[in-house]
Amino acid sequence: FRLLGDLSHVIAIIILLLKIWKTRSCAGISGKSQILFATVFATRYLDLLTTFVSIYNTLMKWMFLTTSFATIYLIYFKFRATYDKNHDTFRIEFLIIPSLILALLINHEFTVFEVLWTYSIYLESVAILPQLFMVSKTGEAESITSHYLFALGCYRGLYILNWIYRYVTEDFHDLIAIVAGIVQTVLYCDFFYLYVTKVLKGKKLQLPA
Amino acid sequence: PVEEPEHDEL
Repeated sequence: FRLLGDLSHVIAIIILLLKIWKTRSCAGISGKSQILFATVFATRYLDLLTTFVSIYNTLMKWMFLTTSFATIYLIYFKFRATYDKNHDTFRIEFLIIPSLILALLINHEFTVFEVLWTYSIYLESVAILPQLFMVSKTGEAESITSHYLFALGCYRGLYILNWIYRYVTEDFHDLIAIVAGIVQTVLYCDFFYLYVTKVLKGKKLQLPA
Repeated sequence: PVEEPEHDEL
């Protein structure tokens, strides 16, 4: 489940990078969500410098870090003329501050690394909101953008299956990650419904006005 | 010693 989840995550990021690079445009893409995702990786993968889990773990962490910052570069620098800032207006400070406060209050251990890891977990659960908000504001999304969102939504959904499996088999559970992962996946439900009923039938993703 | 909560997931 975890491997599928990570692959779904990688596919989402590659779809987004290819969409922007091929169409040389980031229309319909929320730069704010990408900033939040880069922050999530930067604060979660600090342990790259200290602990080694596995080759796979290290490779994936570096890949997520480099691709998320590359996406930001494309949006805010290379193709900034196509960045639709009038529709990307979600106030991300309302996501950042509460996540930070919550991470300081509810965590496994009050150390810098652990609080930052917890912050990244809470922030990731709401990081897609600016993008979903932007899609609702523009009222539609290009089909490639909806495939990106579908893959991204599946990633943490698959992680939930992984957590169930690990709880049953290893009696392992991390409530912070599980609760945040459920919140994160639930946020996509509305989109999943539209994706399955519309995009898979070849229609454009049109949100009811 | 307190088991350092190592996060083995991405």
